[in-house]
Amino acid sequence: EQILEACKSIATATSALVKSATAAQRELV
Amino acid sequence: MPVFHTKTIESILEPVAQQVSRLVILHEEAEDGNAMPDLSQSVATVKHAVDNLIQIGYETVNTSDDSILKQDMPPALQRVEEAATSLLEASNMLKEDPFFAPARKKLINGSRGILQGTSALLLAFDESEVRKIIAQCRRVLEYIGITEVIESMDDLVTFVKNISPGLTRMTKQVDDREKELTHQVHKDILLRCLEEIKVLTPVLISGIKTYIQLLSSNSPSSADAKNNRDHTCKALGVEIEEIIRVLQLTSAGEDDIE
Repeated sequence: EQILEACKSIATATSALVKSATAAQRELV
Repeated sequence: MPVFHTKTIESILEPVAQQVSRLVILHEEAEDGNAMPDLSQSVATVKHAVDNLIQIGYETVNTSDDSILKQDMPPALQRVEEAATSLLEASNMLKEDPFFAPARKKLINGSRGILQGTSALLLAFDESEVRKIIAQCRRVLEYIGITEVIESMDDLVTFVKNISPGLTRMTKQVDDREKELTHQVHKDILLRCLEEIKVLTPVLISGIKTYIQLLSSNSPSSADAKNNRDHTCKALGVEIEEIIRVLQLTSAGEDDIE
């Protein structure tokens, strides 16, 4: 259960990071 | 067709997989020429989450008695840790130069690494959970073998008393697992097997009872009753073996032959 929660946190944080990086590029497209 | 074989894994990884895909597509179409924003805060959040997972992961490895899990988890944890380092490096490089192409590449590889490492970790953990269900199935399978030596009503009462909790636990675990799966074919097979087991169990008990009664009255039909009992017992075993087989499948298509 703890593993699942920890993986969920990583996925959410990585998703937010990649979203920021993608959004910045989208402004140009 | 679903990519992830359980709803839990799908709910965790699907959103991040989609985000990473978008970033990769932008990069491959050379549309990522805009200045990259400062990602250090976002990367720090990822790093914090990774550090937490590493701690929990190794605690799990150290306390688990599942030797396969002990073997599978460390490489996945290492992968996630390395990916986090890549993200940190990419973020630092992009802070220096927001247009630096190798840093963008590193950012993509780091994100992919997080996704793949987390995926491997979730898979290792999931397989470990499946092994627990399979162990329960095998316990029931083993106990069913006892039917051959049941020759009195007292033995039958003991048999029913002993097998019932294990059988209930097994069907509950398989039923819960079925609800977790994303592949419809696998779900359907498990449901069909559970249904068969529900039908066959009382037939087996009744078959054993008939055999005992005929045996005690020295009836010549006891040989037929024995055959019926063995046939039902075998059919029950086949269904449990099928459950074990399907529980181990992790992708659609593996079962197409069936």
